[in-house]
Amino acid sequence: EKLFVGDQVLHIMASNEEHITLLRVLGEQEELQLDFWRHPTSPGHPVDLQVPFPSLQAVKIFLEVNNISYSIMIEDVQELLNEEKKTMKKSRR
Amino acid sequence: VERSTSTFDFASYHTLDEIYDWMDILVDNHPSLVSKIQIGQSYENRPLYVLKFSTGGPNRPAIWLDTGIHAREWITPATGIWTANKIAEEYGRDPSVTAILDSMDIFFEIVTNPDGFAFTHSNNRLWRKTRSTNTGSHCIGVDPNRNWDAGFGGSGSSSNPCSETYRGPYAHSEREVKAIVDFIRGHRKVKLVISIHSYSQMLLFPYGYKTAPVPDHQELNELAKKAVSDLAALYGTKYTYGSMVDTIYMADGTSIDWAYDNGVKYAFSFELRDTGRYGFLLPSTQIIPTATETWPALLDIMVHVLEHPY
Repeated sequence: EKLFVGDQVLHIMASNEEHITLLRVLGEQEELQLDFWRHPTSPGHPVDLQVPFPSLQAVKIFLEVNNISYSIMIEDVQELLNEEKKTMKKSRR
Repeated sequence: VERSTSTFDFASYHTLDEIYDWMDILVDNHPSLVSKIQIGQSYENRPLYVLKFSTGGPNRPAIWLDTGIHAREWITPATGIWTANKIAEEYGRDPSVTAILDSMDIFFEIVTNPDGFAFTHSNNRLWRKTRSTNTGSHCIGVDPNRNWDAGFGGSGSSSNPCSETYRGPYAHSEREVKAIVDFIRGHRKVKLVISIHSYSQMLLFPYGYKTAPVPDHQELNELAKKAVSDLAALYGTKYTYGSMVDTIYMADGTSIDWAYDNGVKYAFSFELRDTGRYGFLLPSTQIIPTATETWPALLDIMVHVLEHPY
């Protein structure tokens, strides 16, 4: 079973076309193993990006250096998944 | 084993087996209205089931609804289950549902990508694609909503098997997609297609693969406007609406573009709750509110199609 301990989902606001391009370039870096939950489309549309724990620092630095604003949408993906599992178990009982 | 829809927990997420068992219960409870048909098999040989709601009569015009084409979007089959139950329960009670089913059949595929869905329960909760293997690549799966023969292969999808939007080797390469294509083509009288996704709060219509507006743009736009307005009435959930390419992004090979290009004038794609909080991990406490608010919008569209035969 794949675990997502420490993974975060970042809610990113791209304010111009350059940001969109930068986010697309970021997404193409396969070693970071990023997963766009909402893809970069146009300025003003939020982008949601799931970032594995080992890539978090690199991604946050990239965003900050390029003045792309973001907030943390999900602090720890695995915590939410554990909660979901617990709820399903409870419901089954 | 749950044997009654009245004891089934609609406010919880369920496994594929539980959903398939529930389908049988729904059929048992409404034998003169609901039947279950199999339209094909998935890549891993799971049955592809469709619920058929029909009050009889041969070769009636029909409505196609599907949920769960992207495996991790769990809120969509959960909403689908609630909605299918609602359709069955409201026939003979709600005048709109009754009028629709007195003239049209409804086909509802609750788990459109069962291999992916089972995989989200056993191996990777955040899996999106099908589970077919790709020759020459270690990456698995095709995005079943980039695999349709509508602008297939264009820039709004990926040719990389490792991408989440990989279009596949050729249009309709995925059994899950081909089964629907064959069914809708074979039926010949499908008048409405609604494909349900999550989670951007949008109601979209063709095109996604090109910027040109469809000839019916104005009518679809007006209908979408009414639907999202009625959806918002319950909890104030704000949806945007418009053509896919203008509202979200360019996407090639999507189901609603294929439907439109194949004669289905009314083709919509829903993006359910929520914006910027939980994404694909929407808590189960939001299943009923999501399904409940979506219902009037679905009904608006279905009634419009009933009242505007073509």
